[in-house]
Amino acid sequence: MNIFRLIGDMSHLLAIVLLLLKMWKTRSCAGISGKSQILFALVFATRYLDLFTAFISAYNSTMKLFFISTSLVTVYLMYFKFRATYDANHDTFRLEFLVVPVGGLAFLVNHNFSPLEILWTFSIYLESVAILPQLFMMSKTGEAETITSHYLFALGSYRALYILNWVFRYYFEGFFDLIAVVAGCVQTILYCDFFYLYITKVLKGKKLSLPA
Amino acid sequence: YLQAQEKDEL
Repeated sequence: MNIFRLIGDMSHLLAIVLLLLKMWKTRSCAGISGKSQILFALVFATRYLDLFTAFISAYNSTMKLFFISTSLVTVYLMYFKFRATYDANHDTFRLEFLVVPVGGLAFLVNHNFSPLEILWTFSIYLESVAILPQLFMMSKTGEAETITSHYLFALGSYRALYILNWVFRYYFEGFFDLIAVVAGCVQTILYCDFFYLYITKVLKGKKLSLPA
Repeated sequence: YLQAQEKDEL
């Protein structure tokens, strides 16, 4: 464990808490892409299958349980409890355009051809594009609530911090995982446009508005 | 075991 990965995990945790807070306080999931939340739930479900077979540490197991449970609660809130506030008309990204190519790629490019490893690889690839429905929805609505932009900033920062973690682990531990690094870079690059808008607008107290 | 150990990231 290193400081970059720890701050990254805390940033990820913060993002999820911010989203749940937003939905609970405003009793609404307006502006949130349910499709991205489904993809995140799928990412955790396929990545943490070793939750009961490989014990790494109490921290690792606790965080896995937290991510799996909160992602399911988020999907539940969006599609059941606050369904009336779900903006389906703007959340129209076709999930099959992401899941099918990612699934195929996981089959072709992985570290070893075992079910657990292929599912882990699928999860890594899927996470790198899971935010696309959310970004697509924001480009269609042309704006985002401030709390939603904080959620996205924390979510995008987590994987950017993981890149620093991989640099650290490469130089100090000789650890290197090409699949995780490439996917992590793609994931972070997808946020660049949003990061620019967040830093130039939201941090100056303005509302986040995208050039629709 | 090494494989499982390696997957120590979230």
